[in-house]
Amino acid sequence: MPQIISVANQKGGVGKTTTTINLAAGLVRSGAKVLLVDLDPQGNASTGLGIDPSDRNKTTYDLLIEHDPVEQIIKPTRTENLYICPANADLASADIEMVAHEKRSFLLHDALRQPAMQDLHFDFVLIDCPPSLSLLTVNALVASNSVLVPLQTEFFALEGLSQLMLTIREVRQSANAALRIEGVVLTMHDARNRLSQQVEADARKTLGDLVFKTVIPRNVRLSEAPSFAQSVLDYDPSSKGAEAYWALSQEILRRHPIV
Amino acid sequence: MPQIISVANQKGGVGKTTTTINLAAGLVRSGAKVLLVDLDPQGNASTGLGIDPSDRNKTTYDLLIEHDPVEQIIKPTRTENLYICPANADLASADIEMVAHEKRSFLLHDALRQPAMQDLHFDFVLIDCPPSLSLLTVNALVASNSVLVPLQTEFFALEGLSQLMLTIREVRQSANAALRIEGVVLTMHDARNRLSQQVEADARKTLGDLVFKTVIPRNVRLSEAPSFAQSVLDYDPSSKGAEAYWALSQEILRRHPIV
Ligand SMILES: Nc1ncnc2c1ncn2[C@@H]1O[C@H](COP(=O)(O)OP(=O)(O)OP(=O)(O)O)[C@@H](O)[C@H]1O
Ligand SMILES: Nc1ncnc2c1ncn2[C@@H]1O[C@H](COP(=O)(O)OP(=O)(O)OP(=O)(O)O)[C@@H](O)[C@H]1O
Ligand SMILES: [Mg+2]
Ligand SMILES: [Mg+2]
Repeated sequence: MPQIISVANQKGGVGKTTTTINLAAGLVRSGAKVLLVDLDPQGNASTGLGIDPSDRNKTTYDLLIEHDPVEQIIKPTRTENLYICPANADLASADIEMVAHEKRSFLLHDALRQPAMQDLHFDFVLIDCPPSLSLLTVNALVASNSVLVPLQTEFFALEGLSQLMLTIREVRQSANAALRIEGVVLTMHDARNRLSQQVEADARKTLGDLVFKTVIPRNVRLSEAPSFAQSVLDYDPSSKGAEAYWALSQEILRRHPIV
Repeated sequence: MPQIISVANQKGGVGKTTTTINLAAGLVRSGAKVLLVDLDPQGNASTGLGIDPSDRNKTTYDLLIEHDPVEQIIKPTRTENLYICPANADLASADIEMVAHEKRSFLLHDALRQPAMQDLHFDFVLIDCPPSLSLLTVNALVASNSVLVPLQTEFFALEGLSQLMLTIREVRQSANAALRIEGVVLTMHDARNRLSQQVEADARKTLGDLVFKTVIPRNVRLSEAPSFAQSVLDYDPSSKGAEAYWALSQEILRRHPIV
């Protein structure tokens, strides 16, 4: 059974997609086999990994709503051992369509536990969540072993954290008792900026060990890489952004060694 | 009747809230009376304008779902002539609760056209939308005369634009024939950065005059201001961020002079 990790935060633009893509790249470089599930109707993770919009006739929508077999939806990416379940705007209607479904919170949970998934031998499944606490994100939390929370070191970012923690607790009580917090990773950090330093200090004070040691700096190479459909590890391996996501992947692997 | 403008883009973290707060501040400094409707369950606009979380017993949720009178929900802010309809996490359930309502797309439209609104003599209503194309954002588009789209000059930001334009067209055809695009404002622009320059060039080529002349630069004073519950115009009037949002408000006022 792979370790299933949701990358979630309802605050927009905090680095969820960037973290999912580059953490996945770090894990596969260390010998893991990884599935990235794009659960955002924007489909940014699919684009960032080079899946052309015309090449997404089967998406996460089909996995959730049409119950298509997972091996018909999963695609290889240009990075060896990194596979993706792509997304496009079809997924936007899934939220409303799932409301009427009696197992609405468990659709992704069940889809990722089809017998065929065992044969694919993934070590990790990373789920890139949309910027909301809608049914799509709830599905991700119910399906996961743990949640990784990117936290931008900006003022508005801290505000949403308590709401997210509340939702995680609700999911743990109602649908997934084993759901843990993998950790909080500080993103777009600018060590010279007073506000960034203050948010980092606040986060470490209130969240303690939940905060990863690795801090992701603001680094332009991270925002350039997806326009070349590459992870930053492939695009510019010596950049500060690549080094940081490599370090984050090693922190994760120390907790969840590849067997 | 006030000019009702939605500030919308389903891409997260592109500067919707920052634009709504600071454009509103520029408009009131020019003599307008403005209502800001916080339509995001995160409540960032409410926090950025100093409405304490404990002071939000009546919110936009009550306007939409409980049909409370608008004058019971609207609050003054520390900025003279700037009023707010605050939001909190209650609004997150509105999306699901509205699905069953027969006039689900028109709830905000009707709420902003109550007779009491005439007596309040607002010149502008600005609606801060959440990062999704859910029923909340559809309600904003149906209620509005026009849509202002903040566009971050980053790679992922351009990708979502066609989806947003599609949704605007659908709303125009099905519910609000008069809905226009007020314009696209480039945000967090870094003139030294190649990607930023490229995205600006692409945006002006494909969108032409829809793109405002004013470009909002990346400016740390913009991210600091909300932590002091101030607009950037009050926090640091001589900053590049304040100058840019002042210029944007003047572009808007040239099109919609205060009568
Ligand atoms: N550490 C970083 N340094 C510089 N730019 C970054 C960094 N992390 C992310 N970015 C850029 O910031 C923008 C937002 O990041 P990203 O899209 O990953 O956030 P998100 O949380 O997935 O957004 P959404 O809420 O829309 O899903 C993107 O343009 C991305 O390239
Ligand atoms: N021009 C700018 N320069 C520097 N920082 C900015 C600028 N505009 C916005 N910010 C900061 O970037 C972050 C994202 O901006 P903001 O919250 O306004 O975006 P949003 O689109 O409203 O996000 P969401 O999708 O979560 O609603 C905030 O921390 C904000 O303070
Ligand atoms: Mg994303
Ligand atoms: Mg916002």
